[in-house]
Amino acid sequence: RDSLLKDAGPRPLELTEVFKLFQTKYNRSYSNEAEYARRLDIFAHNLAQAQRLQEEDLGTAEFGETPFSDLTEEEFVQLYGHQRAPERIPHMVKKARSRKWGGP
Amino acid sequence: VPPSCDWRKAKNIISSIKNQENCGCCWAMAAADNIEALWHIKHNQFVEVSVQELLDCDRCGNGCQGGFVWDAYMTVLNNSGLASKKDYPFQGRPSPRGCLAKKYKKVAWIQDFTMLKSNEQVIAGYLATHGPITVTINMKLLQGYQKGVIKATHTNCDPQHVDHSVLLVGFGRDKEGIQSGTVSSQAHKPRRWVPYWILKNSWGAEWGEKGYFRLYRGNNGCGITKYPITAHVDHPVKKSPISCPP
Repeated sequence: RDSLLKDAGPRPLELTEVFKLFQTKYNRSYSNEAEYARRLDIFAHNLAQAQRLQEEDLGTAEFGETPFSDLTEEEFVQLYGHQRAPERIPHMVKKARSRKWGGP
Repeated sequence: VPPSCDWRKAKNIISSIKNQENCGCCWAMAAADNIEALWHIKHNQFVEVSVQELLDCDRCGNGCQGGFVWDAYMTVLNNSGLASKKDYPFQGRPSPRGCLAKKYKKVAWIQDFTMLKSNEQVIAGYLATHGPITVTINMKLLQGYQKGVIKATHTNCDPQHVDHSVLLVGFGRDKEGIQSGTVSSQAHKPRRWVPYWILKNSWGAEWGEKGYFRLYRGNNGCGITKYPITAHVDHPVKKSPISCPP
């Protein structure tokens, strides 16, 4: 798992495999290579964050991959929170919104 | 206050998990969940009310861009009730035809709504004797949540910044490290009881613990005591109240 969760530098093969499984599981596709790379970075960051939360948590919670693992924290709150959001949601999220369950 | 309470165990009280999809309408779903649960408790009648009506008729307009549970209750009071989900189904975006409240028969209504004291003991007592309550929390830790009891700290989950409304449906205690199957990751910590709240979310039944999640009870985790708000559904004929199964 450590090798999976490097935050910086070239992506280890395992991470891209994990990301591919994530895409299959949650029916994700991205409009171009740059978008793919950006989402992969966000995914890696979120898994690292989840591991940190797991280590910090004093309860019994388990953190890890969820349907929101390829969203930035801002996108997550904007899409699923109830703060009054600006009218326009970033283009790539809107494009991907066609997912039936409502993911990006 | 009983040691534990789980309204999910009472038959036909808690409706199925909703899914807000790409619409920022957790406030409408939490309010609808609250009204449905109270209607089931008070009238012993299972109804599913229209979230879409709350979106379309909300006084702030465009309910998919966010809103507040108290506005949902105001909408219900102004419209003298809510239509059924069947008549006025959820679309996940505002209806182009605007508010259609007058078009459909009401299947549930409320008499009032109140905000409880920001005290977890008071909230637990009310929950156990009256029914589920909406609360609004900081959602930050939910992005990576899979299962178990989240024990948030005020640094990793600011209780002053709340941005997601959900329904409080029970509370209990977890033995750390055994029930949640996390022995391996917690083995180095002494096992203790972990008191928790049970919360119903609106991100579908695949998320979290079949659509629910648990938050540590006792430290105002993620601001759970900031806005404890519930509708009042009075019973036409006074009957002895049922209480929450342990």
